[in-house]
Amino acid sequence: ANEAQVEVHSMAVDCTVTSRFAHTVMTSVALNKANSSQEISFDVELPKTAFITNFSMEIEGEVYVGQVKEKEKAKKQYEKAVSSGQTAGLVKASGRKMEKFSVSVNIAAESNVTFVLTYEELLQRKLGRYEILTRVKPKLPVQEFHIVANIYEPQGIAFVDVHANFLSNDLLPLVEKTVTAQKAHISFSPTMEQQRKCPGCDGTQIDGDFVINYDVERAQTLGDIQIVNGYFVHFFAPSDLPRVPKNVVFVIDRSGSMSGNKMQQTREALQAILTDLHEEDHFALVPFDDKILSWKESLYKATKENVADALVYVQNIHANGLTNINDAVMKGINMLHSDREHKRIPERSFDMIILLTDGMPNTGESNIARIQENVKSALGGKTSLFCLGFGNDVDYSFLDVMSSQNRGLARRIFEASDATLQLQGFYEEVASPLLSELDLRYPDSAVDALTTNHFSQLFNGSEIVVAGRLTDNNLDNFMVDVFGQGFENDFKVQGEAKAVDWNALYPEEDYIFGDFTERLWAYLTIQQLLDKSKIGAADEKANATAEALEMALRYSFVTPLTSMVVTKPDSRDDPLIADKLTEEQRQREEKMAIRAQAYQYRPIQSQSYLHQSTPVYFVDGD
Amino acid sequence: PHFIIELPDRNDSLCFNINDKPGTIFNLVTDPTTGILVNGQIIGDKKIPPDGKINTYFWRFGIVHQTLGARLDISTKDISVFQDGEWVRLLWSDTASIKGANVELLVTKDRSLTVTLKDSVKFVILLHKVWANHPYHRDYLGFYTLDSHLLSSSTHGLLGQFYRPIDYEVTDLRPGAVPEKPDATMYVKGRELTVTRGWQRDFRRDVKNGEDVPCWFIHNNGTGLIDGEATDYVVSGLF
Repeated sequence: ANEAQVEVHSMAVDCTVTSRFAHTVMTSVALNKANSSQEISFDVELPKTAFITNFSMEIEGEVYVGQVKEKEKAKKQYEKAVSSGQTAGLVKASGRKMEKFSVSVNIAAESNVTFVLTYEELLQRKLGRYEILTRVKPKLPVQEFHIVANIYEPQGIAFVDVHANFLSNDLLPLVEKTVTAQKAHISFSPTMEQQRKCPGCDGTQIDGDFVINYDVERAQTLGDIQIVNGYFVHFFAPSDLPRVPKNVVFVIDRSGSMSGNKMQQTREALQAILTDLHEEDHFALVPFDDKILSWKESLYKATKENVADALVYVQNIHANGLTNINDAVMKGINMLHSDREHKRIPERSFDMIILLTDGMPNTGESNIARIQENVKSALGGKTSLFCLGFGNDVDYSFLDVMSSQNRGLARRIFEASDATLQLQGFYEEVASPLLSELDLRYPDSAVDALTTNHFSQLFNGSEIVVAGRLTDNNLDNFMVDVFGQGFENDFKVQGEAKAVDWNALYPEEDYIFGDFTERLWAYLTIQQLLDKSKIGAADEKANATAEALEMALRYSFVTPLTSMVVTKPDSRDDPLIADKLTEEQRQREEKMAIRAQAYQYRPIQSQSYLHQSTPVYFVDGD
Repeated sequence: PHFIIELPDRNDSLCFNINDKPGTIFNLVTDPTTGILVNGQIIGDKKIPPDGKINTYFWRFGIVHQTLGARLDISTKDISVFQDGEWVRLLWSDTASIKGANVELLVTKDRSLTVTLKDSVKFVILLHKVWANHPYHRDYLGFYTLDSHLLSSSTHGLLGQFYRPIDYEVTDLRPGAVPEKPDATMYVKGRELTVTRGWQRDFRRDVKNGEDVPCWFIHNNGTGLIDGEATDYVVSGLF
């Protein structure tokens, strides 16, 4: 609140990664130097892929701990808090990758407060690396500041890179990095003087993202299997597989709302993507508005001549008209199916449709449920659909569900100067399929509560993770089989998994959070159940939701189904609530923020009209 | 007069003005299937204001429901209803209600008339009373369609054509001539229009001051948004 009256003693970020599972604790200790009580706030940011697991405040010797509860139950308390005028929500979206957790509390004169926030996430491998992202924004230099990360990877560490957008030449040498075969230690702890923008200044130069990237060794084709305390996890990402040729139809929205930057960025991205196509790939372009066009009536091999021709075509895609998603996707599907039927594309090749759109369907079939049904039924589980939602006007959940129903995934493309790179980046992730129809099998008698073990594809640079519970706690090894379809041949690999002796691997460590495999399994299971709760039959959705809720409560994860209730000492009856935002909620928040900016002159009285459901058409005079 | 088309599904509204010579009668709603017709006549100010801008307003509406045999003539002076073979005259200065088999009317003194035509449409007409000695302005009326879902898909007219959903996209928000009213490009009915973010007033809750409704304003008498031109909706008589 009053910066001159608050002394931040310490701010610490401690991250422990054990086999991709990251456990981060953010701690801050502050002193109210004023001779009267005042509000002190704790604002931190955490990755949107993480689940908060714990939060506590220690004030005058008493510790106030957040409790994870079922969202509906927490909401009742929340509503009470809102009705009494409190701002109860603690978590807000923050940029593309993060969400902000903020809490403030009244501290007596000359008293300390200690805030501790803990969150966990399974790091995802993208483009051949994992990323640990920490955002730090202390307003003032802090007496004790540190970011420490310890990475334990029994599989072996291939490389570790550290960078931060606030690291000046002065600060760079302060980043310590020690990498051994299976452990990496990174620390950054500038003194108060080193934090200052200039000698004697109040401001701090520590403000931004601290990013650690690393990858692991991949010596075994079978992947790496770890057995710890009755749970196992299997990481599968073989390093030496040839890529499978792909047949890709780019279905590109060129409706009126794409005009300007979005269309230009799409053209630029397509130029780069088409140039990067492998010669054995086949491709087609289907730009659409209310009219469905196509570069050619079937897919063509990505020869230099064809790519050159397509590049010219792409330059002439201009925005105009309305949005007919249904017919455009259908056109793409029909082209793929017809080419398959007439054997114009290789038998062993991977079919995909990449749909890019920035808006809701508003002509042709505009009922999104019917579009989803049509697309699902036409694709018939054979082709992957990837959807890119450009900007904030698109209904992300529509694309998310449609992709999930069709072996693909959805991604948001944020309207910004780097949208071209975002589009290219997404394409790179899916550009090189290595295997399709993958099955990872484990002895039925030895495991249960298995996470998804069938995957429609594996892309170069990504990783498949399967975890499960062992039915026999004393089991030290078991057989693992992996089947898939690769380039030219089927892929089959079999091996025996053995429990790693963690004490032998890391003899100097007293304790590496011992239940990490179980928590990793729980995190992965909850994520997959949450995905399942969006698609499928009503009873399947309800079961998945109930199971995810039960696990989130058991493992104390703040998920979209649970909330953390935080009781402040000065408002026991009005608790605060920390929620997990879904991508749709984030998008809604961003949209509202953008609208508030663009139409900030919009008079407040108009609010009442925004909520009415019956349209009114009228004519009147001023 | 200013027209507002509210689109609650999109949290948005469209608006445009239609002006013509005082005395012109416009068709607002025609539904050949149910036999409903709403026409309105405009008047101008008492004299040309100093800024030279001639403002026009609706001062009289003629409403016909052929199937029900009902006819309403509503002006700033009085309200006449033809029902069951006879004319009934109501005054704006009274609070009154009529509940017939096919037509329901509710007059709120010097303020509004709510009309419900059985199984077809419900609307409100607002009376804007101006100081009698005002040098320029006169009394005028507003017409608000509250429920039109029973009308047929062939309904047309300056308002009626919008009783069906309309598809449009707005993009390329950019500074306009007035800082607080940005311009944008609207794609609608296969056309590309320059529109301006602004607001128009809804007087239902506050007949004196109105409440602002933010909307995309379509210039030139709604050209591009409405089917055809505004002059296509000019009719020769009120009924």
